[in-house]
Amino acid sequence: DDVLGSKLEMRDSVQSKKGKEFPVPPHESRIFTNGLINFTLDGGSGLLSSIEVEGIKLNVKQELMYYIGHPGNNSEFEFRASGAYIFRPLQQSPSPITMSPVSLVYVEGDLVQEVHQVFDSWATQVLRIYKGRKDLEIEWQVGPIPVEDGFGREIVSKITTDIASQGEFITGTNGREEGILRKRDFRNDYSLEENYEPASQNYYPVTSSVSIEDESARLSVLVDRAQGVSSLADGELELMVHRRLLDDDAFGVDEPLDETAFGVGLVARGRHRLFLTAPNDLGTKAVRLAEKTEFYQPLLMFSNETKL
Amino acid sequence: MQRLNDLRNFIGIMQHHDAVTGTAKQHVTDDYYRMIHLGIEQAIKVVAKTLGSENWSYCALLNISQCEITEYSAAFDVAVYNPGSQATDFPVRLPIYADPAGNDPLYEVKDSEGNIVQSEVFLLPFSVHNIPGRTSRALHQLVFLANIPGLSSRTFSVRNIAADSVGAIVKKWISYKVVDEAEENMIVKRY
Repeated sequence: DDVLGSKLEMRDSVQSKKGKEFPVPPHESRIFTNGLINFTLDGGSGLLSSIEVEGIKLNVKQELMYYIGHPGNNSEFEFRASGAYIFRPLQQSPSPITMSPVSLVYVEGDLVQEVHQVFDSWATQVLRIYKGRKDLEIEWQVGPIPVEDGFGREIVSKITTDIASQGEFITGTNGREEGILRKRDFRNDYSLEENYEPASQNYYPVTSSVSIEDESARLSVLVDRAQGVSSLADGELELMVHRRLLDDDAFGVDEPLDETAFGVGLVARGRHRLFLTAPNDLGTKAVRLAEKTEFYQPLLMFSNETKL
Repeated sequence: MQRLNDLRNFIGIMQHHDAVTGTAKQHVTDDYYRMIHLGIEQAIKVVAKTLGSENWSYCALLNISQCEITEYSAAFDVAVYNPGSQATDFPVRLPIYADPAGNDPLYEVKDSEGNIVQSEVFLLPFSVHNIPGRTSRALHQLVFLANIPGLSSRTFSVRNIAADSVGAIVKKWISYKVVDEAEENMIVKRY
């Protein structure tokens, strides 16, 4: 409060000319639409509860959650820690950052509609739809991850839907193929020791997009950077957005994955874009085109000479 | 060519698996950051020249909503280059500074033909002010969609029209960097 109080006060005194901003008590469901995509916030939790695009409606819950990283003492096997090389959580499903409803700010304009969600002072995100676009953008900001209790944390964005994905999900391939099919607890070329490390053995890299689908719908998430991804249960996706760990994993770096800047842990800020389409239709083509625009981000240059 | 070669060389180094995955000691990672930054700085000079003037600059901290030109200038140009082959409606989000005493931020965006482009001003997410090391004073962001054909650039002019209407003192205050808090307080009082 000491650090932020004055800025909050300053912010509260500012009214935008265009668009309306007002805090909303988390007890009323609300639908946002731009005419192409609708999304609904759950009144109780303040979290995303559904998306609807072109007649396809999907129940979707999305929230930032965390794993506690496995501590270790740099030994080879039993006490090997989660670190730069390996994701090795203590528990096999992520914990919520907050049990309370997230606090919300709605920002509504003709061009953009946003919902600012605060899970904690170090974990926030913006849900956003633009005029003329069919995707829901989630801009997340995570960090500095708290480690004062002696535990490292690995933060994921967990998306839960009612898609019957049957243990499968598809990771993109930077345009080389349609995608790589991943099956839960399964490898094509060797027999997997089941339940050895149920969460981490199902994590895969994603560099462009990841999808789950059934006969009625396909949900794709475009990423703006390489991340870890998994689907630990049908209809679920988890994307790992940030990690801060306190022990070395003994694979050679010889340092814990504990990046600091300005004396505190690193803050990461990035974006996921959610596309809801019918499976195997032109909508999936739109997702592939969007992947390209996401990869080839425009370059912005500035001049204050105003010489057009 | 030398400037572009610097970036090319550094990108080559960045493809080492340690640089891609982050499995490196922190001082090595810091060195990767240093190299890629130097490479970008050199290459940006080439981009600026292709835009017709070396006065074009790049805001490396735009990812944390910080940019000196957009925050301190009452009028500026934005060139948007689309390196992809597909046309894109790219959402341009620029941090801007509005008078915390209550002046409504009001901006006008025009394309290179002088047509007004739809734009809106919103509050930045509050969490952005929590980013350590961020020294921006922007509380708002200006948003507009830039329609850019493939492999092309377009230039947009942005003007703070609130600054036009409140006279020379405030105009000067917004146009130039305020040197210290005392001066800023004085100008706010006069305003």
